[in-house]
Amino acid sequence: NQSPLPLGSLPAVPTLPLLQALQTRAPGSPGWQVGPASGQPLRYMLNLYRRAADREGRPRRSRSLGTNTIRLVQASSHGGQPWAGRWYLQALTYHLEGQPEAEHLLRATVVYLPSLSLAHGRLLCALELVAASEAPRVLLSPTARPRHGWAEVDVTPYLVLGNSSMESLALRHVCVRAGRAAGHNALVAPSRPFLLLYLNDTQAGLAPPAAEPHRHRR
Amino acid sequence: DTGTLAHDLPNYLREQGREKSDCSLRPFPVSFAQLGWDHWIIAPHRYNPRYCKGTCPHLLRHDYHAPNHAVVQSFVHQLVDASVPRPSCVPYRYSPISVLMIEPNGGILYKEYENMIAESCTCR
Repeated sequence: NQSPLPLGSLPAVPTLPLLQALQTRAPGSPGWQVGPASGQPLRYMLNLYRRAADREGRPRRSRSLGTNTIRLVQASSHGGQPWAGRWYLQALTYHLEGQPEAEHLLRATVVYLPSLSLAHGRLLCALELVAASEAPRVLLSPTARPRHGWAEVDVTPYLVLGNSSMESLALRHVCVRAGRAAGHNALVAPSRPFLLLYLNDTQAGLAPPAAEPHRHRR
Repeated sequence: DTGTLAHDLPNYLREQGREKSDCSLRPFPVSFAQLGWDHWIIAPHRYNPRYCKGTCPHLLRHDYHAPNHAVVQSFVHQLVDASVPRPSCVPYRYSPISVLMIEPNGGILYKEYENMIAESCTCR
């Protein structure tokens, strides 16, 4: 029977470490632009969460994430009509600017549906890496057995070049419709592949860097 | 061997078994809906850090995992100088909490925050 706490009753900087850490990410803090995530990326992450933690939020001993932070990055498309006859071609870009310094990339995978059933036939999909314009395209093959229909492609090598990490990743989502084209869903768009960054946050749970005296970069 | 020594002192005999006011873990659930954060924190729906409260018994049983010093301090309080406080009831073990949240750019973040839930109490 707890009455909702008016936010005003909270001190400007909550003393509870978790709330303090979360407050830096709350809406209203700089950077909020887009509405809530939905659809298959949300379902994917909810399933991941339920396998990794119980209802109270305590991580399960049996979890095998291998890291304490996983970020799902959604792609932005370049617009235009992706359908050309039986082919679906969509150029996608994943923006990776502004990753917190304390989060170190361990692994990166792109998750997509290799096959979609349609009313009359199937949509078969693959991913191509778009490197520099003159370089030949690289067809990315799944690196893990599809789970719940999802396929994963390890793109870590394309994100970490030497000591630096890329600011973005460009892919092409290529699908072909197998079977008869009939009805309105002949042009159904497959769900957009999303990028998963497996990160090790060396400051997980501690006060965010901004709470510490600012150290000048050397 | 405090066990046998304790039996020699009358008021120790009275402390047999767990009292209701003994040092123990208490719930303190806070729902993210209360904070108005439930539209961007997807899971869990509430955060229960729990806390330790209660008096530390004179006989510090093994399950308190109390350091030897706490046993000594308890004796000093009881036998030598009552102005020396009894050991305090504080958390002993913690567990992390996993949070699933929506990010400003529409991404979704799973993060584990260390030492955010008290799992057991100790006296020290």
